[in-house]
This record gives sequence, C-alpha cells and structure tokens, in this order.
Amino acid sequence: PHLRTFTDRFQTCKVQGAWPLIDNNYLNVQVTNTPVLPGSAATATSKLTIIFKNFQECVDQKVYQAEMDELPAAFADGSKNGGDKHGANSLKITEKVSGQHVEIQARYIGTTIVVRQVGRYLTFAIRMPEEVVNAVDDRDSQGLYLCLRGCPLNQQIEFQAVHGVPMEGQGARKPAASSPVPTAPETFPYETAVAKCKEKLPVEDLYYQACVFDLLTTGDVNFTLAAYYALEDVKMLHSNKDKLHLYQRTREFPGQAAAAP
Amino acid sequence: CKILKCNSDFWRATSGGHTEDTPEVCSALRAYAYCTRRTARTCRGDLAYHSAVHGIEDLMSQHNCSKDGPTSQPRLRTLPPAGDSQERSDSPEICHYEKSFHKPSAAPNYTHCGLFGD
Repeated sequence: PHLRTFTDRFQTCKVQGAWPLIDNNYLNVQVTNTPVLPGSAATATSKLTIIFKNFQECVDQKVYQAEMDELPAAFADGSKNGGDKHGANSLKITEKVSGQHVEIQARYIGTTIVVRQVGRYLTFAIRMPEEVVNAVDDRDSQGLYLCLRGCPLNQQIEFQAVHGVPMEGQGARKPAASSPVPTAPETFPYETAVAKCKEKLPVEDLYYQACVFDLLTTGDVNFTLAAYYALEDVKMLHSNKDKLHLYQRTREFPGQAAAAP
Repeated sequence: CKILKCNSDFWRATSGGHTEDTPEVCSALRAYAYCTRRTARTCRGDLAYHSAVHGIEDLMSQHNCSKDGPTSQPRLRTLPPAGDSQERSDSPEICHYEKSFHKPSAAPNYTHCGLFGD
C-alpha cells in the first residue's frame, strides 16, 4: 500500500502480513496486507483492526474490525458508541455509504478515522492531535508503528524505478529494463493508465503517481478510486491545506533521517 | 498532565469571595483532590502536581474537611451549545478533547496518516 505518515512522508511499501499503524496510550491500529497478485511484492490492505483503549469516565475499550467485503458500521460487540460510561457518546461510528465508507469520531481524543472499501481492498485515514499521537508510556515500543516512523527501508518500493511511472511534468516513460516486481499482464498500456488516473487526479502529485503504479501493477481500475478517495480524505482531515498534494517521495528510513547531520 | 486545569478550576471555584465558610471550601478542595487523582498517572514527577497534592492535604486538615462529601463545580462553566443535548449535557468535559485541551490559548496541532492502494 501507499503510506502517508503523520509527518507527511509518502512511501509505497510491501509490508506484507500484519503491521501496526498506530500504537499509543489511547489507540491501537493494525493492518494486514496481502499481495495483489500471486508472488507480487505489491500488497494492499485486506484487514484492519482498531482498538480504542479504555479512557477514564468516557469510553470502555472498543474494537473495530473490517475485512475485505465486510465493512461493518459497528464495533465488534455490535454497539455504535463508547459503551455505558458517562461520556460514551464521545465515541461514535457513522455509516456514510453502506459497506463502503465508515467514519469514526473519537471526540474524547479529538480524533477522526475514515475507513473505506474500494474495489476489494481497504483504505484507512486518520486525523489525530499531535499530543495524542505522542502519548506513549514506553517510547521504545513506539518505533515500530508505520504512521509515525514510515516503512522500514527494506519494505519500501521505489515505484518510479519499477514501472517508469512519470514524475511531475514528465511524459510517460517506458518501464525500466530490470523490474524487481513482476508486472501485471498487459491489461493497461501506459497511456491508458496515465489517462485514467489523470481523469480523477488532475494534479500530477504522488497520489496521481500512486494511481498509475497501482493500475500497472494490478490491472484493476478500482485503484484509481482508491487514490482519489485517499486524496479526498486528506482534504477533509489534513489541517494544513498547503500540504494536500505531495511531490517529493521519501526514501530514507525516518529514523536514519533523524540521525543524519 | 492536566494539573494546571485542576489548579485553575479550584481558584475559579473559590474566587467568588463568599467561600470563606468551611462547607464551601471543603467541597472545592474535594473537587480539587478528585481532579488531581484523575490526572495522577500523566503527572508522575511533575512538581506542580506534587505541590498541589500536598497543598490540598494541608488545607483540608486546616479546615477539618472530611475526605468524603459533596464536591463543588467550577463556577464559570460554559453552557453546552444547542443541538445533540443528550451527548453534551451528560458528557463530562474530559470526554471532549477540544474543550479539555489544556492549552486553551492554542488550538491542538492535528496530524494526518493515510494508507491506500497497493
């Protein structure tokens, strides 16, 4: 999947299997990613688990779980709010489009979550106060979660090199000679992928490039919508409107970047 | 750590002038003690927190306050806006992040994370 971190780093990652996205004193989010084609390094999210931890007199612990073709508009126990506590309504699930789009408001921690199913796969987006993001007791364990640290370097896919996906302002380029990721059957010529993505994503930013990559990798046109809705979620959730579109990819592992002079 | 909010709530509850008589002071002190207990975990090692806890103990013994009893509410509590009255009227302020955010002078800094596609 493509990941945009809390610090606005944009990466495309393999991260096959179960990986933590968020893990702090209030919230735990974990995703399970599966290859989009047998043997492909490109994966997409097939399962999502969100745990809202018990919080004072506001909410009991609540678990939300979504899988492919199963996007419930309720927590695992069937409820739609934070339980029996005084402030239970400070956690609420709202169904936007049945089976396709769910929004969860966790007002007690100032957090909004959007979960969607686009095509066969899930997308996740969250807005959370920085203070809550960093609220952890044990800083060491915080290193592993992707929304804060990004993907480990060996899990990152440089998708421009793989498919010759055009950078901003460049025309379509022919695929690089060597390609570590097996490409999809030729169902999507370059020009068609580019045209399809440009329809929904006129700005040639990283969301547009991710769209082209996904079409070339899977041949599945639904991924056009995945990139489109991801950008729509950014528009709704990101507080800095100047940072909606990203153009620069990040390659280094944020931890290393932090260590760099 | 929300000890500053506890402090300001206590001063607001006792700044009305007519709280000299003991029952008023004791209920304000019990509310103050309750507030510090709620934020104890996040205030470990915080000097302001520990001095508040000791100060409350001193004042309660000075005024012979019992530990159990009514607690006073901050005097200047803003009324919830119209609308979903069920949620607002019985949801404690601590359950509304933006209201209980301890730096009222600055809005929270929000961040975004997203995962999509393949």
